[in-house]
Order: sequence, then structure tokens, then C-alpha cells
Amino acid sequence: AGLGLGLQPRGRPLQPPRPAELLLLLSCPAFRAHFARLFGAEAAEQWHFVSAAPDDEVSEEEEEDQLRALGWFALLRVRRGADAEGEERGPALAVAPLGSVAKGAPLLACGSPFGAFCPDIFLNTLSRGVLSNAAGPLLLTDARCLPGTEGGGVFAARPAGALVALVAAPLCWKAREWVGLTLLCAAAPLLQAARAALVRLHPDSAALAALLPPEVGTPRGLPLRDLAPPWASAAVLVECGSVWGSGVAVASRLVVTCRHVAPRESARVLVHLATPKSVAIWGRVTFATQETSPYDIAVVSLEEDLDGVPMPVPAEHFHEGEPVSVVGFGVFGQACGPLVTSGILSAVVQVDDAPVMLQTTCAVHGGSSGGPLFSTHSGDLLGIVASNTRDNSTGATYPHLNFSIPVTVLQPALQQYSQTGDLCGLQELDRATEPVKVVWRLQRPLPNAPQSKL
Amino acid sequence: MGRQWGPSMRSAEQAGCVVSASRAGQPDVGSWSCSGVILSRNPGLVLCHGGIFTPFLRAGSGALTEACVAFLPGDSCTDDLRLHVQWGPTAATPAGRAEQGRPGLCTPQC
Repeated sequence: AGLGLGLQPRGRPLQPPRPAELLLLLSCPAFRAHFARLFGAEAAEQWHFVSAAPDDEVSEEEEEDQLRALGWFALLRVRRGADAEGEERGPALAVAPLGSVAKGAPLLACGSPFGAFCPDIFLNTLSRGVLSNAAGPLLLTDARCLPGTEGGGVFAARPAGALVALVAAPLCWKAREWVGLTLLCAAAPLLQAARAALVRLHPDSAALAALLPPEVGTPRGLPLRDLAPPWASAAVLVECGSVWGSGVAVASRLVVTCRHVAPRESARVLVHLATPKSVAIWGRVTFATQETSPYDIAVVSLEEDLDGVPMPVPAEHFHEGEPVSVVGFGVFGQACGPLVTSGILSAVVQVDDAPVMLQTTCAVHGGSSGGPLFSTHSGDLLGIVASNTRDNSTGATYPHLNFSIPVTVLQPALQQYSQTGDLCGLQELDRATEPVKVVWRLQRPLPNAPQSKL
Repeated sequence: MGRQWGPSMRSAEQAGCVVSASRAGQPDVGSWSCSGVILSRNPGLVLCHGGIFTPFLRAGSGALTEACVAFLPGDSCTDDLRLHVQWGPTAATPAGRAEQGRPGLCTPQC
């Protein structure tokens, strides 16, 4: 049976395929509107959502079909099996209301890579990530999904086991770079659309509509709040002339970002807060490291206080393997709130027993530079994201290998400057030792040359 | 995975399924398939992705981008559409057959 292996690779045998009929095709207008805003118009050229099986050549026409169908879903009625009476109903599925899952909250995606190609092996494969961003019912997660998982369910840990969304496009490519994010359509508005469509198309289908799973918990009409964890609010968008990137508030009038975002000292900078939205404060670059410094850092002093923005606690220790989160304005910039991606602290590189570089497995994209790297559990600030990785020979970019400047390198100088206005500590960053430079040039450290005896 | 994922894993396992679409009488043309979510059992209601239906749309995929069209009736697809849904073991039913795998994927040494 199945693969002819005579084995049951995933426990008990699968159910035999059951015939079904199409009741209706449906889409969520709000999803399509947000999709057009974030991925349409001039951005359309950059984005591709091809979901083809590996050996399929995808023609332009097919790609256009896939794009048109991206936000569409289908409601099917499954024919009753011969022993329907004996079938278990299983636990009732519950749906999370839109907005009830916080940005950065863990999610579990469940889909079957390559669809019905090899269900014995791939049916209901799980993948974990977090809710990375949300624009109405258009959600993004960094849980890795593959072609064939379109339509698969995405579940939350809280409310426990609730269906949050369905996969709309597993692979997103921006400017031919895989961004490591999966596009989702929130389940609650989709099922509301299904209910409305069923009643209009099949007037006698009230019983069918009643079968659609209910939303759990919160009464309707709650205002959609940005539920990101408090530490995520410290991330800001930094705009300096035509260049923009991310940054993090470290004191009531102090923001740290990368030099390549705000390179010129005394240049005017506009800092956009994530919460409250649409608040922007002018500032000026009071320090930026030299090009020769391995620490790509700039400091911006603001003309007003950052009211209501929680200041992150700088970490003092780093633990390889600990869960971490990156918050930044990569991928969408100002078109969307900050993006949260999750991973682990994959390496802490030290020189003379002092951490000088952090690496993570979070997805980091262009525009994330200058943003904060947090410990997911404590919310402590671990570092400032400086770059991801590009293979110069192939031009390929690797979002999930990235480099941050440990906060322990910066904290004493930032504190000194914040309290006294003295830049001496920060200027030390321009005098980093050669071994630190070698590390940040991703070069192998030179072995200690044997001294000549002569 | 930690205890916090218990309920989600159970929900995912119970609700997860695959949906395949093919043309009646043309099994050799192959099928289109995707994942789905079982919304209700007995009677069975499944929600899956709409992408596998574009080859069957009578009016072509353009019908999906018409303004103010948020849903289409089932008969917007051609009559030769055949759908099958398959899910994991949930009930004591006779052993099933899985569709034979197609060559195309391998596990290269890396």
C-alpha cells in the first residue's frame, strides 16, 4: 500500500481519498486590497509568488494565473463515506478572531509539501514560526512553508489550537531574493465571507453555514490593537534623505542605527515610531563611526522625547542557542508596521574574550539594518543588526545568516554620551583592534606569526 | 515541541488534509493539488486554496480579478472537474491507499 514499502511511515494508514464537490470559490476583499497596496503597483515588478513543484516549468501565463488566484480559497463538500456513521467527529475546530494573535506570537503551520504528490510522507507536515507582520487579514509568518502547502492551516498556541490563517503563498521572492516569509490569509474574515456567500448562493444552506467553525474568545468589535510585545515598540524607522533603515530607541531622546543608514554627522534625520503609529520626530546624527571602523553605527539625538516608547534593557550576557527576535522595517518599510522574525542566536564571536559579533537564524532583509536584536524570552536588547549575507560569487543573499553588533560593545559609550554628552566613548569605536576588523571582514584570523629568533 | 503546542498540534493533525483536482476521464493529464483544512466532519466541509481551480474556470482566471467579485459559485468550474480529499488517520476505517508517488523529488547528499 502507498509507497509499496509495506510500512506505515506516519503511524496508521491514511484515509482513502474521498470524492468532493466544489460549493464555492471565495476571497477576502480586505486581503486583496492590502495585497494590492503592499505588493501591487510599482512594487509588483519586484515580487514573485511562484508556487510550482520543483520539476514544473512555469510559463508566464501560469504565473499570472497563480497571482490572480493567490487570495482565493475554495469551500468543498466531501461525499459521505460508506461508514460515515462510524467516523469520529474529532475535536471541534475553533477560529482565532482577527487581531487576537500578537505580532511576534508563535505560530504552527500545517501543510503537505507538494500537495497530494506523496501524502504518505508529506501529509500534515509541521513548521513553526511567529506572526511576523499583519496588514488587516493579510498576515506574514516566518514559518517555512513549501509549494503544495497553499490552503494549509496555521494555528496559534494561544488561543490554544485555534485556526489563525490559511497559507496563501508559501514562497515570497523580492528582487529575486527569497525573503523567508510565508503569506497568509486570516481565517476569521475568510470564514465570514464563506458564511455570507453560502447564504446568498444556496439559500437553503443555512445548515451548512452553521457548520463553519466559530471564532473563539473575544467578543466582536474589539478595536484592532497593535499587540506586539512591548520590546518590539522600541524599533523605529529611520529616514535620512532618500535612505531609510531601522533603528532602536535606547534613551528618551536617543536612537541608535547603522552608519550606512545615517552616515553624515549633523545630518537631519526623521524617526518614525512604530507605536503610536504615524508619530515622527526630527533628530540629528550626533555621531557616526568612520568607514574604517568595523562597527557600522550611528547615533541620533532627537528634538523631542520618545513618549510612551519602552526603553529596552541592554543585555550583559549572550547565550548561543537562545531564542531571539529581530524587529525592523525591512521588506515593506513604511508601508507596514515593523516586521518581527524569530530564530536563535547561532554564534557569538569573541576577540580577547569579549563578544564582538552576533549571528542569528532570523530572517533579516534589506531595510532591517540598524534594528534591534532581542532575547525573545527576556526582551533584553542583545545587539544592533548590521547586515545579512551575500555570496559575492553567485550574488545570492542569505537572510537567515546575519550579523549584529553586541550591545556590550556600545552600552558604556552610549550611557556616557546620554548622561554627559561626551562622545569620547563612542569615538573609541573608530579605534577597534585589527582582530576585530578581521572578524567583521569575515576573514580568517591570521595565526600568530612565529617570532624570529634572530 | 513544548506542552504549549499540544492543542495546536492536535488541531493541525485533525484538520489537515490534501485536496487534488483532476479532469474526468483524463487521469494521465495529471492533477493539481494543495493543502486544506477540514472545517467540519460528517458532513464534511473543507476549505482549501483556490489556485488548483484556475485550470477549470469556465471564464479563465480573469474571473478572479473582476472588481467587486468576492465569490464564485461552484458551477463556475467546468463539469469535468473531479475533486478528492485525503486526510490522516482519525477514525477506525479500513486501510486506505495512497496515490502512487511521481518521480521528481530526491534527497541529494549535501
